[in-house]
Amino acid sequence: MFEARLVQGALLKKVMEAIKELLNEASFDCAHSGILLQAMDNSHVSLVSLNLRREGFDKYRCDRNLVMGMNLSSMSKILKCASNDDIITMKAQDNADTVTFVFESPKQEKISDYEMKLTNLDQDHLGIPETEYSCVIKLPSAEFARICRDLSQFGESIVISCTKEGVKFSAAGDIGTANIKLAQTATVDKEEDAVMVDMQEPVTLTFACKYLNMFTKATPLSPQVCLSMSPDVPLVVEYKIEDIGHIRYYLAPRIGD
Amino acid sequence: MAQKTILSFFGSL
Repeated sequence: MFEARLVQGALLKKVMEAIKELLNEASFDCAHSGILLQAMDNSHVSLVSLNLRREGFDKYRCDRNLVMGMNLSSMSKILKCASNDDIITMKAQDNADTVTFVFESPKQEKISDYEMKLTNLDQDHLGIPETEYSCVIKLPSAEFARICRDLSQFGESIVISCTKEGVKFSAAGDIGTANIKLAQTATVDKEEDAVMVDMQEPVTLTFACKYLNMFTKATPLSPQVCLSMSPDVPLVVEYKIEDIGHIRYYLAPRIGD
Repeated sequence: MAQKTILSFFGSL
């Protein structure tokens, strides 16, 4: 028996918005410690890694490990039926071929349940090496979304360049060039407004706008985003999901001329 | 520029 009840059901709705453009389907690996999801986009350029710890749920029960392959467009249709203030429960029997979503309104006057067929996805898991990144940049998530959106008008790629002075995002194309420089903030009233750069060595990498823009669909999950870069390895874009977990996107760089 | 794939960095478990 698997059952996970999330009082802040809106978080699950936001998680779905954050992955559904990138992934058509994904396996939710449910275990005693929580729910994990790891999946690549169709082109195998990016990888999504979602972690929802059991402690973040109001109620969590997982008697035996369960892999639930879900069609995300179907799951998204179902989660759209939940109100933002609904409590959401996901449950499944052991070895079941369906999962049930239960939505409870805060005062319990409306309770809906939706049963969805599971699919057998047989997805490979990738080993993500533990890496000490050369540059770790924290910035407001809305600022990052804005930068990706603005620079996408200029070209298909964004160059992210991190030095001790700060971080520079650049794009170039037919209409011209664009550069956005963010300096590390000295003092801020709210921590979520801060730009922080932790640099061991300067790094410059180039990434496809298309994917960065898809990652920014996670913006409503967290006021801050963390970018981690090292030379010639995938970028990590991480959004914390309150005290329940995180979503990390890994994006392979574009290399060469 | 050539787009690398994630598989060229992370191997299957």
